[in-house]
Amino acid sequence: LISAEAVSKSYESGDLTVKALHSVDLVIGSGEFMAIAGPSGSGKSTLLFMISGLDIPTSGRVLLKGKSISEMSGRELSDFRRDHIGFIFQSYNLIPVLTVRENIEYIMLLQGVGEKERRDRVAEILEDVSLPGMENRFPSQLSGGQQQRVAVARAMVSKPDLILADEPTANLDSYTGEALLDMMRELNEKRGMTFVFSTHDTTIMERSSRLVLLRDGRIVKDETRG
Amino acid sequence: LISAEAVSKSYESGDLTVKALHSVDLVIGSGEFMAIAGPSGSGKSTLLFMISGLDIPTSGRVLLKGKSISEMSGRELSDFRRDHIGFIFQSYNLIPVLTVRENIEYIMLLQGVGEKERRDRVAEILEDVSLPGMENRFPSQLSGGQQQRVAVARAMVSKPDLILADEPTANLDSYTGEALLDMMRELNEKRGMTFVFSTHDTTIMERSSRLVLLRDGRIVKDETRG
Ligand SMILES: Nc1ncnc2c1ncn2[C@@H]1O[C@H](COP(=O)(O)OP(=O)(O)OP(=O)(O)O)[C@@H](O)[C@H]1O
Ligand SMILES: Nc1ncnc2c1ncn2[C@@H]1O[C@H](COP(=O)(O)OP(=O)(O)OP(=O)(O)O)[C@@H](O)[C@H]1O
Ligand SMILES: [Mg+2]
Ligand SMILES: [Mg+2]
Repeated sequence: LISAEAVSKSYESGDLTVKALHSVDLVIGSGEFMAIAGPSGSGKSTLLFMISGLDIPTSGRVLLKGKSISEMSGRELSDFRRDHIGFIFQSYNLIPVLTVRENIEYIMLLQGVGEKERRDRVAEILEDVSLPGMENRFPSQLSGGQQQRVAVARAMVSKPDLILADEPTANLDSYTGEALLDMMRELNEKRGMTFVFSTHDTTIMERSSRLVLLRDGRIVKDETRG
Repeated sequence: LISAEAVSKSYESGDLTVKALHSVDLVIGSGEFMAIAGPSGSGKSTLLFMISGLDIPTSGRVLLKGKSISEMSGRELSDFRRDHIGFIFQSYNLIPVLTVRENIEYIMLLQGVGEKERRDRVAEILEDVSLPGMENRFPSQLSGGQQQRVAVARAMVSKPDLILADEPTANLDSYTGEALLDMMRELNEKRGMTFVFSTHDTTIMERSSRLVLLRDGRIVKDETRG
């Protein structure tokens, strides 16, 4: 589905050069439920930005369904992301001037989904993340964990093949976090939706069928379990 | 040190009214190491905003060292906060256009601390949060957990009597999070610095000498242990 081949990433700005990833190889198959763990600063967010095409490697390449991202036009890449990938940012990236409903339905608008169906799917996804009735609030009127769940809802509502989630339960209590994990596992098992998330939560790591460990920008362990 | 008496807080905007806290009583003594836990949306951030004076109760009152906040002038309150309270926000609130050093030393500038001493204390606090040498980076050049630690450093560097921390380890792996907790415990035991933090992390809850549980804006448990 997605593969990274010898991907390295350095951030450069003025005289600051930071090597965030060193020659990372990773193949993500359809239907996986993979956790990426590692210390703060080890490269988890950077790796997610590379495999989503939201940022470009310094060297190496990323293939989406066999095609190298660097060979895609900007249009082709953004269409691919819109139709196949849902991204949940570590800092949510909700649009402050849009309501919860508008934030969530944004991508369905781009896909040309009709108004009645958008309304119904927003209501349904809000139920799934335990935020019923929050459609008309603005992000600033939500708690941190509620904002996080709206970011999750936004990524899920367009039913993408792949969800890339950057620490999706960081601001959730264990009960709410596990409910979210259950929902994701169910979509994975019943609909074959692929999940790749970075996490610090050992509960999530234990419930993933594959665990990748990063340290200082390198994969030090890649373990598939039952 | 700080006490909340029958504090209630409702957020109102247009036709939306949200009761975030219902008649909360809480007395925080000097030298405590208190964790506030509870589900996402239960009122943790709101409670921290009330006891820091960063926001005003709808009813009830908050006393700082015996004096009601409502009887203080705006100047008196902000001076008190500057000199006695360090606040770590759930979303860090780092200033994007300032470097890590400038973000951290801001409050020392307000306090009139000299340049050499500011430099030294910034270097020292960055060591304490395991971010040595990061002085000249901008917040956007840091990982999520690194930004969180800069927010922690900023609150700590002015050596306040009281630290109020809103989920200070949410974006940290367990190792980095525990190192932070060790540092806070040491300041608490050796310098008598008071810590009140909201958290979802059971490790932190277990290592606190007092645990307050919130549910739907009410305190449902307030337990002091050894
Ligand atoms: N500005 C606001 N306007 C309206 N409602 C708000 C506002 N801020 C918070 N709320 C609501 O008040 C309640 C308590 O919010 P608070 O941020 O204190 O929760 P929390 O316990 O910190 O949650 P989390 O663990 O998710 O950070 C929630 O129901 C939230 O939606
Ligand atoms: N824009 C940037 N400019 C310079 N360095 C950066 C930039 N973004 C990230 N870095 C650095 O790259 C490294 C990896 O960052 P990344 O955000 O991928 O870590 P992470 O594993 O997601 O950490 P966390 O668990 O704290 O979120 C870190 O050392 C970080 O400081
Ligand atoms: Mg990250
Ligand atoms: Mg909160």
